[in-house]
Amino acid sequence: QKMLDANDEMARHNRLLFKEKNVFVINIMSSPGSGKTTLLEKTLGRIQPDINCGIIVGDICTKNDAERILKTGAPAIQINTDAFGGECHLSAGSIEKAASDFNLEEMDLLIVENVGNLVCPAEFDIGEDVRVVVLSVTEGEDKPLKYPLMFRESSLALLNKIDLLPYLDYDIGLTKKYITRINAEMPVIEISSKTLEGFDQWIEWLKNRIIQKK
Amino acid sequence: QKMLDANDEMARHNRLLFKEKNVFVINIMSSPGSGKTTLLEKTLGRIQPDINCGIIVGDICTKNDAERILKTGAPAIQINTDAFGGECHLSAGSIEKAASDFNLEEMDLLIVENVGNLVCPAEFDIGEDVRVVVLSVTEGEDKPLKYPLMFRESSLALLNKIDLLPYLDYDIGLTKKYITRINAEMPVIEISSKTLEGFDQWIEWLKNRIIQKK
Ligand SMILES: Nc1nc2c(ncn2[C@@H]2O[C@H](COP(=O)(O)OP(=O)(O)OP(=O)(O)O)[C@@H](O)[C@H]2O)c(=O)[nH]1
Ligand SMILES: Nc1nc2c(ncn2[C@@H]2O[C@H](COP(=O)(O)OP(=O)(O)OP(=O)(O)O)[C@@H](O)[C@H]2O)c(=O)[nH]1
Ligand SMILES: [Mg+2]
Ligand SMILES: [Mg+2]
Ligand SMILES: [Zn+2]
Ligand SMILES: [Zn+2]
Repeated sequence: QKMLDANDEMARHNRLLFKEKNVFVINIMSSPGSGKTTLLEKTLGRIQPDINCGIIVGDICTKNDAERILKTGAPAIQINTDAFGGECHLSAGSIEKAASDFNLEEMDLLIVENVGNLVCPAEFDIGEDVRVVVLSVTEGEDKPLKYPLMFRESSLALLNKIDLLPYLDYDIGLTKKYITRINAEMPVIEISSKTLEGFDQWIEWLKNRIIQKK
Repeated sequence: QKMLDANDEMARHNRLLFKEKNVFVINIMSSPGSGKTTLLEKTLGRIQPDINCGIIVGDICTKNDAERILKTGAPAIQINTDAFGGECHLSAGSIEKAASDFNLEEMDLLIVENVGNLVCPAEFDIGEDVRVVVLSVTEGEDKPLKYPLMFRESSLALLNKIDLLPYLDYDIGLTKKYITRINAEMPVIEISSKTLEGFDQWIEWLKNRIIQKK
């Protein structure tokens, strides 16, 4: 409990800073390998340079994801939690430290790719404006029911890898029904980070939210 | 730290009990939706009644997985961690409690399907004989590098959903190279829980381990 209180305190500090600097902050979460980094690679390709972006990526170890993002030209910082105990989520303190390396004055959008985990990241506020949960259609229909906190706390659900639908025994309508049961207000967008199906809707949602904050 | 010490104490207790009752215990772990329950459904169909089995399934919430397993005729107990704080892993204490509902005298094999999470379950000994990590080929090649503890502590890696390989930009050789980098001794078996490719190898590995313990 003490850990969450200290974290909430720091999250409040971050949120004030991001508001002052007029930066819209998104916390992207999913299971390992649902496609968060691929989504970012393809999204950054379409919104830069109109939107000035910065990316913070969290993993237990490796710099793989930040290296992939840097290739898009966006500034990216990798946080490795194994340097301080191997936590399975990003804390507000680690975001505060990483964000201080960015020039927030110029930035419109800060995206945090959290550690691949559908449980603990949902419990830690990092000072974000919204949370986006990515769910791959390869993971089965029942994840919203099994990991309700993640879906309840998110503002958007992206159902990714829909290019694989023809090869799966999977009912996307059932997943959406389960999402509605957990969070009836949350919009759901079907996308493929491979074929870019659904990206127009996703980018429009993103731009509308950035404009709303300004 | 205190939590792990108390847990290790209980794990030692469990391990003595399982040795006394001559039950071989496997702890199966993976990301959410890698196919653990489907693997169990298809495996139990092939090894019962020659091998007397019991299953313990862990999830934050829902009884879905135990209900699926019960349809195979095997006794299955569902542990929901939301009843005691929503832990993202199974502890040795929760296994001790669930196992007490089984008739261990008659049992050859106890399989524990852990909570879908590549991080915390690897840190908690539950008194098992071996750990099996299931990795879906839809999750990308780099998970062994990003979640090394899970792969280092396992005795077998099952690369699942190989029926989807023709539709993925995925290099299974690269994944195996990464696994070898983290745990050179660990065998890797490619399987599909849909087409049952690779199941002969998996079932043989399983039977050999049960016989070794007897
Ligand atoms: N077919 C298909 N594959 C995808 C799609 N998006 C991502 N992938 C693949 O899914 C695998 C994992 O993608 P990543 O983008 O690394 O996933 P991630 O969520 O960032 O993974 P972690 O950071 O390790 O949690 C890779 O093999 C990608 O090529 C998609 O829309 N369709
Ligand atoms: N194509 C294909 N799909 C599979 C295979 N194994 C499982 N699936 C699908 O993958 C999804 C998830 O399977 P589950 O068995 O529920 O996965 P799980 O690891 O038990 O999930 P959690 O318990 O929630 O962590 C379902 O839609 C299954 O049909 C496979 O070998 N091939
Ligand atoms: Mg990633
Ligand atoms: Mg399952
Ligand atoms: Zn955690
Ligand atoms: Zn945990």
